[in-house]
Amino acid sequence: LNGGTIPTAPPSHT
Amino acid sequence: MAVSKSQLKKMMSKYKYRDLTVRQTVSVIAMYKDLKPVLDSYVFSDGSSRELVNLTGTIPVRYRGNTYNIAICLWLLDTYPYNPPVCFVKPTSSMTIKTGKHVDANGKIYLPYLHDWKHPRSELLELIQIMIVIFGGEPPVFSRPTVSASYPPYTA
Repeated sequence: LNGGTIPTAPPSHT
Repeated sequence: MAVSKSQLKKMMSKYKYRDLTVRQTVSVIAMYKDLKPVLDSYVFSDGSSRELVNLTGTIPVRYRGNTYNIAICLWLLDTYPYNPPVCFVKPTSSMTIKTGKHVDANGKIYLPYLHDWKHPRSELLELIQIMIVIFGGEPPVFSRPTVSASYPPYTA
């Protein structure tokens, strides 16, 4: 059930 | 379910400083629950490979008011903690690596803390805390801008 957290990243337009 | 100490001991049975390495790994996975130890084949630059434990998962990085789950993989060599972990960021297919002084195009992480690594003053837990601080100032990955689906991929 616990598949870990989905990776995220800031948007690249900065 | 989290990996137990006895499972870690088994995974690290060939590690030279097994108990120390297990202890430090346990304190990391207790604090950062999205990191988990995985036994996998590590390929050295000379082409040889060895079964080693890596810590894979995400760390929470605060950047411009938002928290991002930055995916990393930290390989523990069998000489840990006398040698630093070999660290990578793991972009998903919708991310690009932002190369810079801390990350190369392969995602390999370079930090003064790793460069100056020395047991016992250097530790896995502190390394991760430093990564969180440094990546909060300079994220190692960014989301790709959404590309129009009608735009075909270009092959040279």
